[in-house]
Amino acid sequence: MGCCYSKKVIRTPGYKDPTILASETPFTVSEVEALYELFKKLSSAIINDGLIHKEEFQLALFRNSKRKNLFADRIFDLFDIKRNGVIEFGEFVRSLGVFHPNAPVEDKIKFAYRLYDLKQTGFIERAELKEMVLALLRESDIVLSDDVVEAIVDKTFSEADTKGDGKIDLDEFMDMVKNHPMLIKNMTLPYLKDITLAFPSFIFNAEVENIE
Amino acid sequence: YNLNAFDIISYSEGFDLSALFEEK
Repeated sequence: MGCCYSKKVIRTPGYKDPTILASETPFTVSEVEALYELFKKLSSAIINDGLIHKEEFQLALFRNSKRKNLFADRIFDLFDIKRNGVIEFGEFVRSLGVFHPNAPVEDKIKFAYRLYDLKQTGFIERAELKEMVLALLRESDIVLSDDVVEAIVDKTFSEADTKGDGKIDLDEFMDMVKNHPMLIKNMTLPYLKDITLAFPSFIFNAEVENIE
Repeated sequence: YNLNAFDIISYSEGFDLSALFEEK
């Protein structure tokens, strides 16, 4: 005897089974389902196609879809694992997983390193470091003379570049973060531990019965 | 200058993903 009610839920193009995503990330199945509620909201803000476009990402971060920001651009590009210009649900969950309080610190450092490797050469070069400092100063309307910026970049670079080859590699970056853990403070979002409380509606749309 | 360039960068608003979770 079948049930008279069958729930038909329409999923977005990049939708992935929450059980699989939960097995590959620090999230539980319920948390992945709650993230789907967030994803639906973000991905329908401008174009309702179930994908997060860069303008929607900027809108969510800055309440302004046109606002440009070097670091938001880099984060979007890293979330867009397939490099097709949009963030799919699976990419969203896998990338946010790095920001989970329980994610390995090494993953957080590697993500930050890739973020800072603007030219994606596998190294952070001095020019990239200066470019990022200047971008932050522009963003925050802080005025520092070029001499001061040069001095800050020089000091950081000489501390990090322990091999003295003019570039910061991943090992050097890891060592520096170990000495200054606050450098990756933004790589942890405590909020992710409470995601099911923020989006309780996931219960009504859940496909997986949770036994966690 | 006792400032770390990476520390300065980490204060970017573009790096603060907590805004994704705020009610719009």
